[in-house]
Amino acid sequence: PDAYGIIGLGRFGLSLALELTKAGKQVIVLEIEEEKLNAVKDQLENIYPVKAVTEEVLHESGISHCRTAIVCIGKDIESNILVTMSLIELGIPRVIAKATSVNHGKVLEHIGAEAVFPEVEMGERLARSLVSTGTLDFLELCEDFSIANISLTRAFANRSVEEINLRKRFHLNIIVIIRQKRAISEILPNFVVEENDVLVVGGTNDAIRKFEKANE
Amino acid sequence: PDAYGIIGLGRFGLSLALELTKAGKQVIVLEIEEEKLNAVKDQLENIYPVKAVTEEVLHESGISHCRTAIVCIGKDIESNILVTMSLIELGIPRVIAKATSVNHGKVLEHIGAEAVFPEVEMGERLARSLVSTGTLDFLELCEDFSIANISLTRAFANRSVEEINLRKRFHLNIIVIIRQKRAISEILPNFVVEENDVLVVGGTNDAIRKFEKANE
Ligand SMILES: Nc1ncnc2c1ncn2[C@@H]1O[C@H](COP(=O)(O)OP(=O)(O)OP(=O)(O)O)[C@@H](O)[C@H]1O
Ligand SMILES: Nc1ncnc2c1ncn2[C@@H]1O[C@H](COP(=O)(O)OP(=O)(O)OP(=O)(O)O)[C@@H](O)[C@H]1O
Repeated sequence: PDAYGIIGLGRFGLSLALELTKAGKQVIVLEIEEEKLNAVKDQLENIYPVKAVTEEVLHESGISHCRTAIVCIGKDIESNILVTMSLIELGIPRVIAKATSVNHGKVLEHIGAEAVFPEVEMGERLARSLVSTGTLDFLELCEDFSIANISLTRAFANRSVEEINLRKRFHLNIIVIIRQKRAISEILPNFVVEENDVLVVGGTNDAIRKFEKANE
Repeated sequence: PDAYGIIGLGRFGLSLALELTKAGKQVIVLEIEEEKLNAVKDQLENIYPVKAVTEEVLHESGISHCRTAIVCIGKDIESNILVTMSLIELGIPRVIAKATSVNHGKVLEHIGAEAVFPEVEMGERLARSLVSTGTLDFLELCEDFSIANISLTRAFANRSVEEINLRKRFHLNIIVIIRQKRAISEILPNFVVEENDVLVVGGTNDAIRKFEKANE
């Protein structure tokens, strides 16, 4: 069934399990440290403390019937690789595993799993958002189009959208405005923006940078 | 100057340093384990092996004059927090630090730094991309507005934008269409979409989910 098997409840595994659960997915978790499971027993349903991840345990917990399994074991690279191998041998259609180094990742890919590198990927994401706009919330969709969240300063406060004229002056589109955590998507030309409104804009990195400068 | 000070060259710090360097930024790195610095001496310019991160070292290396500093020390939480405090005391405009737990993050924010949680954020990102079939990237801006990249399947190929009628049928806005990594932002009603075009859409999570289902 469309269920997700997660092995290892470190920070990565736990965050993955909680987010999948929030999205309404069925999640089955195997973890060797019982206290980690106890800490979340009211947030996750199918949690199984195990001594080791054996084929028997994978069958009994139902993970062997999951469509996707994610191995989130960290320091114990041997277990990370061997558990991944068992999951692939069981015929689970999609097996993803956390890699702690480039070569570890190569081994995982050779045996048929997809490797993810959480720390490396976050380093890259942070670098990109620092370089482009100085905001932490930034999405570069392709070389010539990015989306950025820009919190308005007094420089633009209390002016109407048509007066600010983002499109002509900065070559940016307003995608949505977030005020007090609520989205305002129907934005008329006479809409007046306020300080701290978050403008979600789309355009080139240069255009975003210019607007950020004007907003200082 | 617009230089970046990085403290700690673990996987997160190294990836951040390399990506910033690739973007043409000046990067200064402090690390206590010399072998880690030797491994990258032909990829990074300003690398300083240190016994400990003191104010003197911060001045001598030039980090005290950086506009942004990122503390990437992991297991040694005491050093992570104290080094962060020193950077803030030195008046560095923006200090970002890697947090290993929620409470660690709260301490960092209390002292004036921005906390990042690489493993937690990657767990969330992976969950979101797993949950949304065909969705390559996803950004939740607030409870009622998210942006998702959806790669079109044959279900919608070769139809015009006005025929698909995303706004009326799915309550979604098309922000931009990405074809062969180039952005098409001026989208007229008669624009015909092709298989594998990436539609970047905005709307509620429910609306996005419905469109993803229709795109299966
Ligand atoms: N053989 C195993 N079977 C199941 N769980 C395991 C096994 N080995 C380790 N784990 C669990 O996997 C989790 C993650 O492993 P570990 O803490 O070593 O990695 P980490 O890289 O520090 O994690 P993170 O960065 O995600 O917090 C831990 O909770 C650990 O108890
Ligand atoms: N006081 C310090 N000053 C400078 N560097 C330090 C200090 N303490 C630790 N480091 C370095 O910071 C780096 C990251 O720390 P550590 O390996 O503990 O974290 P980690 O969470 O496992 O890292 P990552 O997940 O990014 O690989 C290491 O290279 C370590 O040598």
